[in-house]
Amino acid sequence: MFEAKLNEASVFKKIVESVKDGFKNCNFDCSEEGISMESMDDAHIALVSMKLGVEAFSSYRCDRSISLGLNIESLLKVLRTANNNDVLTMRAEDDGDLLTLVFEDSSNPDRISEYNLKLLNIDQEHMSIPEQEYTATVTLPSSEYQRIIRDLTQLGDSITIDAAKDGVRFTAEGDIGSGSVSLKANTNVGEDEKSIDIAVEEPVALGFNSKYLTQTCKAAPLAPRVSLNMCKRIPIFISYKLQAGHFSFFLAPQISE
Amino acid sequence: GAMQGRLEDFFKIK
Repeated sequence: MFEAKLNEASVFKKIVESVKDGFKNCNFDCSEEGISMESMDDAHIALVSMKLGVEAFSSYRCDRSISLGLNIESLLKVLRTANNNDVLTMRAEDDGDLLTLVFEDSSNPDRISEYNLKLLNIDQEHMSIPEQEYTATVTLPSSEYQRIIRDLTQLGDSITIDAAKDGVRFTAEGDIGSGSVSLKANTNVGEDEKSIDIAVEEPVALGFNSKYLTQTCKAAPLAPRVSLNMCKRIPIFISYKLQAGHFSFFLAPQISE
Repeated sequence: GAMQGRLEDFFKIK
């Protein structure tokens, strides 16, 4: 038996909203440690990885590790029926083929809604991602990151992120012209939610398809800060820290020929 | 020109 209760259905809704554009079917792996999910897009350019630890839930029970294969679009149909502050309980039998989602309206205890979603058998490839030291890490407000990517995407299909010791620069070039946004490192490191924290051992510049970067911005409502971890010639690791877990992307860079 | 890399160019698939 698996049963997990989230005090705010919106947490799960935001997670699922953030993966809807690139990822069709996902396995949510439930264990005694919490719920985790890893999925690659069809083009094998982006990988999303999520972990919600047991502490994220107001109650949590998982007798046996199970994998809940879900179609993201179907899951969203159900999650969108909920109010943000509804209490969400997810339940599945060990050998069942359904995930039950129950929503309780905190302002109207007399209303309870219940949905059953059919589980899918998803045969998924997994990436073995080695522990990686990143030589450049930029941490900034997620709203700022979202704005930069949104603004620059209008200029070109490709965005270069250039991290140096004193700042980070995002550049786009396209048919209509070019644009860039530079952010200088703040001195109030780590203290302020608005600060730009830059830790660069070695300057790095990597280019990405802006469509995929846009996808990594969709998680901005999940956390106030995002960290961009880069190293020469390997995928960027973009991570949002959740209260009890993380929501992250690996994104393969463009390789110059 | 730049070519789009794929994740398996960098990581192994299990």
